[in-house]
Amino acid sequence: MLELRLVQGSLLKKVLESIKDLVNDANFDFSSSGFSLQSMDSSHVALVALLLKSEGFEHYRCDRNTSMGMNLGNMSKMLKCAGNDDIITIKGDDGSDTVTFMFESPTQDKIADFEMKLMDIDSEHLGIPEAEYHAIVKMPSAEFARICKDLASIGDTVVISVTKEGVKFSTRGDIGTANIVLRQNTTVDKPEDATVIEMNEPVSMTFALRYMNSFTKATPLSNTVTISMSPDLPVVVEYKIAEMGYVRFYLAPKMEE
Amino acid sequence: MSRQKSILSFFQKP
Repeated sequence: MLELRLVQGSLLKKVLESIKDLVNDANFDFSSSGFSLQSMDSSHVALVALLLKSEGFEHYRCDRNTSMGMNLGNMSKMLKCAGNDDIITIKGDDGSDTVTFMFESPTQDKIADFEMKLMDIDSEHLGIPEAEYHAIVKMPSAEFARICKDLASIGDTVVISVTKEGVKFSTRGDIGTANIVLRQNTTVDKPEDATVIEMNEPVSMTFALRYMNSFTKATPLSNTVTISMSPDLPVVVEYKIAEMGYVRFYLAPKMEE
Repeated sequence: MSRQKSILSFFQKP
């Protein structure tokens, strides 16, 4: 028996919108502490890790650990039928090959049930080692989205360099080059507008902008984004989901031949 | 030229 009631149903809608274009199918792993998902994109360049903790739900019941394979495109189609103010409940029964999404309007005058077929997905969890990162940049998520979008109109890859001076995003393409430098800025009215750079050692890495732009679909989930880099590891682009968990995107770097 | 690395060259299958 599985029953999860999320008053802020729009959060789940936003989570799906942020990952559905990167990952086609994924196993949702439910346990008593919450649910999680880990999946690579089809070309094995990026990996999504999602965690939503049980504390964030108004009601959370999961009698035993269970894994449900879902097509994220189909799940997104169903969740789009929920209103932004709706309460969303996920229900499942042991051994069933379907999952039910229930949408309740805030005034309880409209209640909808959508039953979705589950699928068998072969997926192995990758071991993600704990890492000390050379540099961690926390910045407004909208600013990061703007930079990725702007640079993608010039080039295909972005070089992200962190030094004492700040964080630099660079690209080059047929029409020319672009460099955007952000300096640490903590003297802002609202903490979410700050750019905070924690640097143990300078680092400079190259990534495909196509993936970075895909990650920025998570921007509505959080006012801030954290970018963690070490030379010999995939970059981690993390959007925290208030009080509940996170969506993390890992992207393998491009290396010089 | 730069080559795209795979996630699998960093994170191990169990």
